[in-house]
Amino acid sequence: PQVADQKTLAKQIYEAYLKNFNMNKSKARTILTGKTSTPPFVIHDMETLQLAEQTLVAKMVGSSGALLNKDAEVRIFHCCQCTSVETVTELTEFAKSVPGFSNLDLNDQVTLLKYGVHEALFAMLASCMNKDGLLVAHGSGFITREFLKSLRRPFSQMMEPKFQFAMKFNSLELDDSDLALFVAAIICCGDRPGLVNVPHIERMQESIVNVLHLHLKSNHPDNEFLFPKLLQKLVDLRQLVTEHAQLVQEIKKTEDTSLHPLLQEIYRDMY
Amino acid sequence: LKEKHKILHRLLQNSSSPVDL
Repeated sequence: PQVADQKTLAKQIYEAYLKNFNMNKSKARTILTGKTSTPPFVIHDMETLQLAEQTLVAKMVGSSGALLNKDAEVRIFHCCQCTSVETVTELTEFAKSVPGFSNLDLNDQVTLLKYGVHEALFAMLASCMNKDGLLVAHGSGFITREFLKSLRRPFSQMMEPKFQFAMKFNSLELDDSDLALFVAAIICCGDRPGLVNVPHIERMQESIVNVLHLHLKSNHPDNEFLFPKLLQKLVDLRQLVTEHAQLVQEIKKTEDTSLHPLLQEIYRDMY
Repeated sequence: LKEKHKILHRLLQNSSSPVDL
C-alpha cells in the first residue's frame, strides 16, 4: 500500500506540473532540436533584438511607454522580469496542487514560495537552455549566450551563471516526470527562514523526497548516483539564487530601472 | 508576513486574479 501511495503522489505532482507550466522540457527540447515546423527567431545582436521586440515580445515592451527610450540592457532586464513573474504565478498554482500544501499555515505557504520560486525557476530554465542560448517568448525566440555575454555590465553577468548551472544540470538527463518531483521538493523545504510549522512541512518534504528517490530508481535504473547528485543540485541552486538576488539589488541601486512589485516582495529581506 | 507579501498572498488565495506585467 505504501508503494501505491507513493506512485499516486508522483502521478499527482507530475499531472500538476504538466497542467500548470506553459513550457516544459519535452516541448523545449522539440524546439531546440529543430523538430518543429517553424524554428524560433534567433536574437543575436541589437538589430535582431529590435525585430523581436516589435513582434515576439511587443506586449511586454509595449506595456510601458517608459521603456521606449531605455537602452537594450534595461529592456532585456524588463522582459526577464515579465517571464519570471509569469513563472512565479505558474509555480504558485503548481504548489497549490501539491497534496498537503494548501493545508499549510498561509504564512508558511508565503515563506515556501518566497524562498523556493527562484530556485525552481532556475532549475526549470535549464530545460530551455543549450550551450549556445536560451528559448524566450514561450519558445518563439532564441537569444544567444554570446549576445547576452556581450551586454554591458552588470547585465552581462545575469545569465552566464545560469548557463553554467544548466549545462551541468542538463547532463543529468532528467525528464519532465523527474523535474516535477524535483520542483515540488524545492518548494516543500523545511529549512526556509521563518517557517512556523516546521514538522508539518518536514513530513511533506520527506514524502516528496522519498517519492523522488523511488521514481529515479525506476526511471533511471542505470544511474545509481542520480539521487545524491540531485540533492547536491539543491545546494547549488541556493547559491545561484543568493548571487542572483545580490545582482538584482546592485542593478536596482545603480541602474535607471524598476523592479516588478511581485519580485520586490520576494527579494525584500530574503537573504 | 502576509502583509509584506500582498501579491503572493493574493495569488495563493485567488488564482483567477492575474498579475500585471
